[in-house]
Amino acid sequence: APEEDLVTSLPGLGWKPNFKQYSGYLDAARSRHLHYWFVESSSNPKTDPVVLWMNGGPGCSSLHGMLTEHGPFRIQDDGKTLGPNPFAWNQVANMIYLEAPAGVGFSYSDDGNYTTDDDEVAMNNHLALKAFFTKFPEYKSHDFYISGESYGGIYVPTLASVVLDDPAINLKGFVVGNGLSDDDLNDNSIVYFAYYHGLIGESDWKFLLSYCCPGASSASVCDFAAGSRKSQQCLEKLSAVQQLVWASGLNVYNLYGECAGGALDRRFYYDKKADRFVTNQYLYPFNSMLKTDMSVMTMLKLASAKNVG
Amino acid sequence: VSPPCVNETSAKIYLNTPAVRTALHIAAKALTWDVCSGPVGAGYHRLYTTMRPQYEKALSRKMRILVYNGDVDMACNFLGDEWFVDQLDAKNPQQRKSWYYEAADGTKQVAGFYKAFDQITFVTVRGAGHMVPSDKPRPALKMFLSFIQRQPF
Repeated sequence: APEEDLVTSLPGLGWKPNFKQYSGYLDAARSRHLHYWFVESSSNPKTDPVVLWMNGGPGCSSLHGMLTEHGPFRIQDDGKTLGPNPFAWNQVANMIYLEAPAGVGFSYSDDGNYTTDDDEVAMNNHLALKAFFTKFPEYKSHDFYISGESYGGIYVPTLASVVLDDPAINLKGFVVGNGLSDDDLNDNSIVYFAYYHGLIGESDWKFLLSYCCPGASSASVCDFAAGSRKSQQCLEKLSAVQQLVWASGLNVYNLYGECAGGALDRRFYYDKKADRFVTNQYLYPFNSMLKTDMSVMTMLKLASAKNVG
Repeated sequence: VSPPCVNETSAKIYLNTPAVRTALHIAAKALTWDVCSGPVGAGYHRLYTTMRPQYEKALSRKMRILVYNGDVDMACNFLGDEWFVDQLDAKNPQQRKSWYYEAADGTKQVAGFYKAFDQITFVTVRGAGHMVPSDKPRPALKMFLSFIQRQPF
């Protein structure tokens, strides 16, 4: 293991972890440097599998997964201290948290170019993995799994598909949590989900069925996505459903959870307290039926530009 | 830029503390840490609308796959992923069953439901949203352990 990447102390950590951890960079193509945080298993690091974890977005940090989901540390509300997570996944696996693609979190590119696509991300993540096993050759023979969530539903299988053709990595499988697997199925199923959870009523449901799949023999087989490409009435009504799910103040990530910051019926706004832009359009690639609001998209790009006030 | 309804203030404060950046060996060139990157999100080009070919390739190469969903998430809802797994026509489909975990008070509780095939298993986590390990850490760990250690659900 690379001594220079060993994390010897962490501010705010008032207890001594019973595992080693490393943080540093893995080089990919085009002068891109991907930040990783590797926490060894607290059980049997020499025999437990190695698991890569990636959060989604696209463009969101895996340190979110590390520090708020299943990593060994939980940041306390003060933003200064770290508590233990008794349900950390590194109790049974050696976990790599990779911030990818470049531009996410602490990962960066020498040329400052952060445009990318699914295949390039998979290719760079594969290069990063090769760099990881060069840094940590003692883990090369371990069972290896790729895991992730959300847009990780794309990152994980595309990376697995590349790694499958690399005999140097001992890939055994992958794990996808709440992943985007298929656009049409995700778009279709949310309509059923909304109806079955009481978000839309009987009359809207009947309207949807009649305009989106007029010939369907049963309500259980309506292909709303296909219908939206044929009927303007279907598209309009589906867009309203998507608006309800994504931008009505409901917490799109947890129907029964509260929405941090409150239920604001706005698609793009500046949160002065948090000093950031908030947008339900962040995940616009998820959703083909939510009408693209060009003003929101433009605002999103402007918010990302350093030299535009 | 932040996704809606997510509070990342404490993570942002912690990870941007100079001493933390030093402890983690963060490069001077790295930007201020944020949960999601506006430039990456805005400049991202999607190439795929389905992952079916990638799953089929993995299954043909005898990979083990776990697809899990918190069942109250709406961004990537469980129904769509269950349909996706069903449509892969994986071998030897088993009946959909409940799975269990031991709650903090020692009682046995229903953690969710699962459907197993030869190499792929679809699992729901009852009452969890998009970020399953945050919402239901105890069943999430049990699920992960069962998969990694090849134990039955």
